[in-house]
Parts: sequence; structure tokens; C-alpha cells
Amino acid sequence: STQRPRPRVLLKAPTLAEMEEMSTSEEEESP
Amino acid sequence: RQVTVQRKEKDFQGMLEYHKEDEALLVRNLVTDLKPQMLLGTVPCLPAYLLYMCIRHADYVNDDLKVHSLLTSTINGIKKVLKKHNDDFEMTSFWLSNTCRLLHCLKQYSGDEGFMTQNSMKQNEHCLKNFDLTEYRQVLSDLSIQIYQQLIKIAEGVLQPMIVSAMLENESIQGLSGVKPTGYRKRSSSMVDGDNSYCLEAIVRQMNSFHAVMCDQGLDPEIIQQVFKQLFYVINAVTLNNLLLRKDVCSWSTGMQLRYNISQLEEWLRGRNLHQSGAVQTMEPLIQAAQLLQLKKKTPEDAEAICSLCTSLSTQQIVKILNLYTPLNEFEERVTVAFIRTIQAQLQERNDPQQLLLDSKHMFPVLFPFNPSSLTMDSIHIPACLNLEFL
Repeated sequence: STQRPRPRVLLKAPTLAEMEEMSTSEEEESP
Repeated sequence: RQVTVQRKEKDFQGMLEYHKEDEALLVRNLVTDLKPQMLLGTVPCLPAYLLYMCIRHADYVNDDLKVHSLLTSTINGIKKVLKKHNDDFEMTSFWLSNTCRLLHCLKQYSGDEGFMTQNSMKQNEHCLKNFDLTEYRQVLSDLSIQIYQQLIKIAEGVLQPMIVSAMLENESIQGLSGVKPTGYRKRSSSMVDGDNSYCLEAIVRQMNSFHAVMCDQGLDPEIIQQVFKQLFYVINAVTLNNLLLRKDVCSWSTGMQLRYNISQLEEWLRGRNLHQSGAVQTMEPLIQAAQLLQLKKKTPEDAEAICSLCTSLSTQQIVKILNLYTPLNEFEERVTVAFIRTIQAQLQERNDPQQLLLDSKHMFPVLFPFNPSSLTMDSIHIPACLNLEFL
């Protein structure tokens, strides 16, 4: 039987600025 | 007996699997520690294709956290490289090219029919299966704009010290120094003078260098066109602003040299197939200023000719140039006040901007048209120098 492919799930993305903040806080946390 | 072993053709799926714990190493080797020179002779934008293949596998196994993590690390890695190399044209161009290519891949293989019209059947098989990455495409688009702005800033920084010298002060036309206004004679030079002056060839050489780097790295032709449109705008703005403030360059001979220099730049654009980029149009104010310096400036008919020609110069700019205009010698008259009044009367209907000088910091908004690739993911090979054996 033919199955309709299920719709793709939208992945929510942070903004560019939010990604940079995440990166900065990770660097601050690491020893 | 000789035995012929038939090797089975490997059918690559066009994906790259990696362990989550290898993500940092992947981003280090493919982004942060990567030097463009390491990839000479390989397919342009190889990092973008490899990254897409990794994203594709994470999508294939339905691991959304892995997709998020890889895209975030990649984008942050690219930003880190660009911050470190914020004065490096080649590196910035390399990452503009790769970021745009990754964006094109995410569209081309998104599964959206609008982006699949030029795909082969094989390429359609390589589309994402589980995730819609529209929001990440927006992030990559924003990143591309930032990288483009950095690229322009670097290129303008290189050109800036050359512009006035090359466009207005250096004489390449033989015999022109004899026609300079009295008191303003300057010796001509063919290369850089001891006092850091530049000739037009220096600008042309630099443009050649920029063009070669961007082409070798596979930057989309539409983006290359926009880069040169922007750079030519800056040349126009800086040169014209200088002209509007200096008496010593408002002369017939400067007009002559300027027209020659502009024609050389136009020829360069044509030679690189960039004459449709809009770059020539951005030079129109300067072209008209150069012509204005050479036109007769005496009779009402002369005034009419000037007004119909100088459509890209404001009234204020035309009047300024006429006020600054320095005659060749004692036999040529200065531009009279009456002539300038005639010009102003003829142009009073115009709704001109009030400011005299052009904004040399103005940037045209950049567009990144969709540019799918004919390359198939199953044909990509990873060079050993990238140290990605764990993929």
C-alpha cells in the first residue's frame, strides 16, 4: 500500500544573537 | 588460474554519520581551524556540502537534538572565525561562499517543490525526510548578510586610501600636466610614488585580486556582481566628495583624466562580465561631474546643455563645481555669477536633496537569489587533509 510521507516537523531555531549568547555563556562556564 | 574479482559498485547515500561526541572535533576541523588554502583544487564550497551531509544523516535518523546542536555549533564556529579574521578578505569570502551554499542546500533539499524544479531524481532522494529547517535557513540568511557586510568593509578599507590619488591626482594621460591650471602642476608617475600616491592600475589590480578570490571560492555570480556594484559606488562617492571640496581638482584637465579613468574602470567591468551589475550606473554622478568640468560654461545655451546632461547631480553640487572651477590659464575666464544664476533658474523646478556630499557609507541592500547546485551528495569525496576520518 502506498503511504503518504508524513509532514516534516518544523524545528524552532534561535536567532543569530541568541545563538551567540548561548556560545558566550558556554565559554564562560568552561574552565 | 587467474580469477577476476568483480567489485560491487558502492551505492553511496550521500550522508555522513558521526558520533555526537565528535561534533566539537567536526566543527573544529571543518570550520574553526580550516584554512581556505587547504582546499585548493577541491570542489568549491566543500565544507558546506559536508555539513549538509552530516545534517542530512541526523535528519535521517530523526535526531532533532543532533540537528539543532550541529547547526548551532556550525554557525557559532563561523562567527568565531570571522571575528578572528575580521580583516581577511579571503577568509571572509570563503565563509560567505560556504554559508550561502549551505543555505542553498537547505532549500534545494528541503522537500519544498518550489526549490526542487532543477533537481535530478538522485538529488530528490537526498532531500530531508523528517525536519523542516525553515527557521534555520533564516538564521543562515541573516548570517550571510553579516558576512557580506564584513566583506564589503574589508574591501572598502583596502580601496579607500587609493581612491582620491588614483582617480583625481595621478596623471596617466601624456602631456596633461602642461594643461593644468597655473600653480597646480603635478608630476605624473606610473606606479606608487614615495608619498604614498596610487595610480589607477593599483585599483584595477586590487579589483582583479578580489574578483579572482571570489570566483575561485565559488561565490555566487549574483553576489559577486553586488560586491562590485557596492565598491564602485564607494569609488564614485569618495571621488565626487573630494571634487566638491577642492578647488585644485576642479579643472578641465582633471575632467579629462577622470573621464579616462572611468572608461578604464568600465572596460575592466566589461572584461569581467560585470557591466550588467549596476556598477556603471553608480558612477553616473562622477561621469557627469567629469563632463561638466570639460563643457563650455559661458552662454545660456551652455547652461541648457549642462542642465540637460547633469541629471544625476543635484543643483547644489552643480553650482559648487561651477564655483570651484579653476580656469586653465589667464586667458580662460572664471565661471561668472550670472551664468550660475542662469543654471539655478533652470533647475529651480527640481526637488533635489539638500546635502552636498554623498554618503560614502551607504550600502545597497544585498540579495541572495536561490542558486541550486548540480552536484550530487553521493559524489562528494573528503580529502584526507581535513582529518575527518571519524565521519
